[in-house]
Amino acid sequence: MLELRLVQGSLLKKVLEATKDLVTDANFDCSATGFSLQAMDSSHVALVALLLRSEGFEHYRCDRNISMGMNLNNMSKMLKCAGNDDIITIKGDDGSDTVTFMFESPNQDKISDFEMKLMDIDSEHLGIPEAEYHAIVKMPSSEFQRICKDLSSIGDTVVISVTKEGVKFSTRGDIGTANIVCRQNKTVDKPEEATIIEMNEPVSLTFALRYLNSFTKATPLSESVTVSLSSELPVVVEYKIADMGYIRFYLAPKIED
Amino acid sequence: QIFQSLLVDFFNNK
Repeated sequence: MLELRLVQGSLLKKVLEATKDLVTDANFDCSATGFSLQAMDSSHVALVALLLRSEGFEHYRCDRNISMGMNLNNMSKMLKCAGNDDIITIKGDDGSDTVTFMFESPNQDKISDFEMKLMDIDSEHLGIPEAEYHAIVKMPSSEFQRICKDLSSIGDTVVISVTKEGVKFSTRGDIGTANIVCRQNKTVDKPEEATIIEMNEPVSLTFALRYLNSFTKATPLSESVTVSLSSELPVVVEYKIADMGYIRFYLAPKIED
Repeated sequence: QIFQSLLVDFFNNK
């Protein structure tokens, strides 16, 4: 028996919008810790890891660990039927091949339930080691989104370099080149508007902009984004989900042969 | 020449 009641149902709607273009089918895992997902894109270059901690739900019942395979496009279709202010409850039974999403309007005058078919997904689960990163950049998520979008009109790949000068995003394409440098800036009115660069060593890595642009679909989930870089590791682009957990995207770098 | 690496080059299958 599984019953998860999420008062801020819009969070789940936003999570689906952030993931459904990157991953087609995924297993949602439910345990005492929370509601989580780990899935790779079809080319095995990018990975999304989601955690919504059990404490963030108003009611969280998960009698035993359960994995539910869902088509994210179909799940998104169902969640789009929930209002932004609706409370969403996810219900499942052991051995059932369906999951139910119940939507309640804030004043309880409309209650809907949508039952979706589950699927068997033979997914690969990757072990992601804890890592020390050479550089961690925290910046407004809207700024990161803007940079990725702007650069992708010039080139296909971006070189992200962190030095003591700041973080530089560079691209080149048929029409020319572009460089955007963001310097540390802590003197802002609100902490989420700050750009904070923690650097242990300079690092420079190349990534496909197509994937970074896809990650920025998570921008509505958080005012700030953290980009963690190490020369031997995939980049981690993390959006914290207030009081609940996170959505993290990993992207393997392009490497010179 | 620049190649796209794969996640399994860095992370292990569990």
